[in-house]
Amino acid sequence: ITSPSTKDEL
Amino acid sequence: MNAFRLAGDITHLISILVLLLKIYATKSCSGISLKTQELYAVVFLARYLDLFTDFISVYNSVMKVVFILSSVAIVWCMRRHRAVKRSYDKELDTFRHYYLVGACFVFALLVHEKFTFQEVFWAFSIYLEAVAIIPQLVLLQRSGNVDNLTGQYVFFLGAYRALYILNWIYRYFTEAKFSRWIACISGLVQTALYADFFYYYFLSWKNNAKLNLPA
Repeated sequence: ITSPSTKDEL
Repeated sequence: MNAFRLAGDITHLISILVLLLKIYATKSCSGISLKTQELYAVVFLARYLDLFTDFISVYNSVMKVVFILSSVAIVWCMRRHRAVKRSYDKELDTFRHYYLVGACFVFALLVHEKFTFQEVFWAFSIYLEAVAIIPQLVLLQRSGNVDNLTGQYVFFLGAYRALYILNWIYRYFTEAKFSRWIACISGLVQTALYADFFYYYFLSWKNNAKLNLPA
């Protein structure tokens, strides 16, 4: 799972 | 992933394809600012440092590679390709873009989400992207008339971040813990910079006239 701080946008 | 963000990414990709089409089809980069292209290459290299560390999705990784490779290829082409570099408006593209890089980096050292190498470079890339279009807009003002492909390139480039703003509004209302204030504020500044270009672009489209920006 991606931590909330991970940038999932380009 | 929501429709606004997907539309934004596709619009961004279209802007890059239009620019590549212009350069390869006309073998010319007249009206294109090399400095803006260099700034975009720095933006993507600084932002996608997590390319090999955080895997989000195949789509995310593929698009990151496409944006990095295309922006570097465009800079390389404008600097090295004999025919293309001859058409570069060197004497018009004189904006001091190094100041933009320095100012954004200092600002990222001051304002970021976390003081880590990756987060500071991410904030730097967000700020730099907001102002990266300035040399291009200055070049368009100086060169007056804008050829169709260049106009479409700048239009799609501006439209993509406007779609991202809709994406952030949507995510704010649908996701409990969504807070992307650095990107939101920079995105608003970035889109505002295009405001007068959008105005003249709309006028030229409405009057079916050539796009020319007042000097």
